[in-house]
Amino acid sequence: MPVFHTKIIESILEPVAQQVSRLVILHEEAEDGNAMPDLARPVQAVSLAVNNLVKVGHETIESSEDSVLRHDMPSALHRVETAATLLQQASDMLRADPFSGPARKKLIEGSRGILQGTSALLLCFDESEVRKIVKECKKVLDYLGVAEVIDTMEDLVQFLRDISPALSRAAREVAARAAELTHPPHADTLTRCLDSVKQLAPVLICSMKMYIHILTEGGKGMEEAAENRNYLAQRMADEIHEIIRVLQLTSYVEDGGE
Amino acid sequence: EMILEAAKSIIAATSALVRAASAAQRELI
Repeated sequence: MPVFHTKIIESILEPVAQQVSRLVILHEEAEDGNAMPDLARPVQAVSLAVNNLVKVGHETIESSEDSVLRHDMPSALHRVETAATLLQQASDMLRADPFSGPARKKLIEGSRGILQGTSALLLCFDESEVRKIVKECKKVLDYLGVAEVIDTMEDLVQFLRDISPALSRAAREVAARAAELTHPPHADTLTRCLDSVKQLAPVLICSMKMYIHILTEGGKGMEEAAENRNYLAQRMADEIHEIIRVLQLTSYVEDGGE
Repeated sequence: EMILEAAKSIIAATSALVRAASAAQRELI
């Protein structure tokens, strides 16, 4: 049984994955099999749904700026279309011979193909959604990279104006993603890292303010203040790098899990 | 997202097809 890494993909694919497995078992146990009913109508319904998916899929490809999605999605769509053709052929063969063994094989192959093609399509779409979240996280990393060169209050105000919305967006999207994952250790890591980032953010701003204050007043401890600020910025960056790593895991095995 | 809805429809249709195909086999076992 395949394991789906997000709740939405699991909710879409899990029921039919079980049914296809059951169909294979029934087919094997029935050996020569009973006469198949006329499957023209359900096959026609699948074909219509496939046509719609292909249409929507191509619209998604056309409107997406994600080059990986634009490259990967057509083959997933093609897989679904090929599977629908197999189902159509199975239906035609079964109408001529309701006991046809090759037709049953095509039926199983087509059903599996629909499941695998749709799974590939959803995975492709999901990975694209993940890349959007990673992009938001990288924006925060870019802003953190300039923390070291902020040496006036005006620049700090601008820094805050830039990083705050980026951080809020990234935090919102990472939290939503964590809630979507089916593997608790991945979700927990995202939540834990996100909490650290949220706690570190105001401390970093304080350390930047402190550094500017010492610099302006010409007092002692400038080096320590800079070190403290850099340490905090680096810790935040490390947490965000870990978030990015976990966001990109789409199976448990990749993380050394079971 | 429209693609998720389209995927749901295709899976629902496939599910109905598999159920119809399974029913005939189940009678035999």
